[in-house]
Formats: sequence, C-alpha cells, structure tokens
Amino acid sequence: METFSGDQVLRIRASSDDQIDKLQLLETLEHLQLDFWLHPSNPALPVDIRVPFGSLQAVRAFLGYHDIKYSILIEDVQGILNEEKQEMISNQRRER
Amino acid sequence: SNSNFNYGAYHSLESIYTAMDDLAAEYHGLVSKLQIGESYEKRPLYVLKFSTGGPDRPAIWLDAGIHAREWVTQATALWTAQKIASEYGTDPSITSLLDTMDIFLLVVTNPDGYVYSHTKNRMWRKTRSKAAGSFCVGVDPNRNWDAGFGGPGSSDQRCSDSYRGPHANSEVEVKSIVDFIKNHGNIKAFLTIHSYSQLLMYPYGYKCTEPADYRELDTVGKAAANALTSLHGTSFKVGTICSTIYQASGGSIDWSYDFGIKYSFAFELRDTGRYGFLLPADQIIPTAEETWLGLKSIMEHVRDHPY
Repeated sequence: METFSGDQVLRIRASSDDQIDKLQLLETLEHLQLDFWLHPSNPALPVDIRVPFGSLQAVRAFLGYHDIKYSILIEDVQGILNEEKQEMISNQRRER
Repeated sequence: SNSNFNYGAYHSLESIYTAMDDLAAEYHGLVSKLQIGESYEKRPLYVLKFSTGGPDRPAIWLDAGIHAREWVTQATALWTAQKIASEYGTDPSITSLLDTMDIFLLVVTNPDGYVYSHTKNRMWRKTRSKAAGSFCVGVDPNRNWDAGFGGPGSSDQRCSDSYRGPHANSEVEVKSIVDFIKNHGNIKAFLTIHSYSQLLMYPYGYKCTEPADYRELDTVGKAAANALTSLHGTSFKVGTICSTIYQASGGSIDWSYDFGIKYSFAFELRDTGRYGFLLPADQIIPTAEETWLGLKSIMEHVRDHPY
C-alpha cells in the first residue's frame, strides 16, 4: 500500500501567462513525480498539485524563484487518508 | 435487502456490485443489471438499466468514477440508483421520466482502477492496462476518447497521470461504452460524474470554441446548477470544459457531443474548497442529494425537448 506521508497539496494562483508557462514547464519535470489535480491553463483558474514530500523543497523553491503565489490546500495527505481508513473500518464493524 | 445498505460510506467494488444485484432484485421489472463488457483485468462492467417500456425507447446515459480515486462519484451513482428505483411511482418527475425514457447508469466506470485505489494506491486515477516495454501502467480514460485525441491537455508520456494511451478507444473500458452507445442508437443525453471543485461543464475541452448548441447547453447547465445549489448552498461554476477547468483532449462528453448526443454534460462534484476528491464519508449523502437535483433538472429538460 503506497503511503503519502508528508505529501502536500498546493493551490497555486498564477498571475500571468508567463507564470502559466512556468507551471507547464514544472509539469514536464517527471523526476518530481507531481500529481496535477488541476492543470495549468490560464491565470483565471487555480492550479492544484499534490507534491510528494521529497519534492516539496524543490517545488517551493521553483515557485518562490518565479514569484508564483500559492497556499497549502492539504497539509498532510496521509493524515486525511488515515481518517478515511478509520471511517471505513468503523463502518464495516457497524454493518457486521 | 438494499434497505440495509449504508449509502453514507465508501465501499469495495464487491460490495457495490452486490448492492446493484440487490437493487435489481428488489425492483424487478423496473431495474435490471446488464454487462456491457469487461475491464482490462477482466472485471465486469455493469450497467443498471431503468426501464418501464419496450425496445427502441430514447435513453439517458449516466456514468460515474472514470477516474478511480474519485470515490464520491461511485457512491453518488449508487445513491442515485436507489433514488430512481425507490421513487418511481411516487415522485411525479421520476415517474414521468421513466414513462418516457430509459436510463442507463454505469456505477463504476473504471473497476480496475477503483480496486487498485482501495488496495494499493488511493491516488490512482487511470486504468490498469499494461504496455510492452513500459514500466508505467494505465491510461487516463478521460483522455482516450475519439475527440481531438492527442491534442492539448493530454500527455504522450506513459507515466503521466493524464497519459492518453496509444490510440483512441485503446482502453477496453472506454471502447465498451462507445460500442454500447453506438449499438443502442437512441441515447439523447450523456452525463458523466467526476469530482473536483464544483463544476458543471459542457463541450468543448479539446478546443476552446463554443459548441453549436452553446446557448441551450449554457441555459440548461445554469438551471441545473441552480437546482443543485438550492439544497445546501453549494456553488457550481457552469461553462465549457476549456473555460472552466483547462483544455483537455480526448474527453468523453466531447466525443458524445460530436457523435450527436446534444445533451452532454460533465459534473465535477463538491469539495468545499478543500480536500479535492478526498471527501469525508459524512459528505457522501449531502453530495448525492444535491447532485440529484442537478441531474434531475437536466433529465427533465431532455425529456421535454426531444430531438
């Protein structure tokens, strides 16, 4: 079972087409193993990316360097998944 | 009995398939379960057919969960199935709809991915098809339809989460739906349920131009979104795929629209601005309830505007 401890989901607000181009470049960097939940298309729409823990520093540096604003949508993905798993276990117990 | 089923929880594929069997048994004569194909890993693709009449009736197509990890969509589809079945004969809208048209509902569009998301990787989005010579598995089944296939907003990289596949309809899950709809020949609406950021979209995604029926689709979409919002205040944005989310080629509603199914819409269900598709289970029923109002609004329009 793959775990996602420390993975974060960032909501990025690009302010220009140039920043969208930069985010599209980010999308091509396969070694970062980014999971784009909302792909970069135009500045009016947010971009959501699940960033594996090991790539967080690089992605934050990339965004900072290009002055691209972002916020943290999910602090720890695994924390939410653990809650979900607990819900499912307790539901199964209740059904039995 | 289906009345014991907990619709407010996430379930395994087996549990969902059993619930579908129970529904078909409980509402025998109204609901039947059809197999329209099987997945890459040989799991059956089951459609619930709601019908009160004979052959050659116009029909509405509904599918959910093409992206495996969007569990609230499969859960919403199952709740919707129960709603339709249980309220035929009592709810005037459902009764009138089913007296006029059939409904086909594919509850789990991507069963291999769904099982994989339950057992190995909760973030799994694609199918589980394998290609010789590649370490990476799976194709994004919503980039695999024959609609601007290979264009912007889809990837040719096998490891990408939006990998489009080697050719249109390469995924058996997609081809099974395409074959079913072509063979049926009288599908009047194609509604697909996803979950992210509360959107109700119509074509196009593979190009950023408005469809020929733009005005009507926009009006129908906005009416549906208003109906949906009326229950819990959840706000939906309505528009073309390209204008509301991003340019994406090879998507299902672009194919269905270009195939001639005018009322082609994609729902992206609620996430309340957080968590994306990772919705807590206690939001399943509110999500399903509000989505039903949107679906019903569109289906009523389809019923009242034959073409």
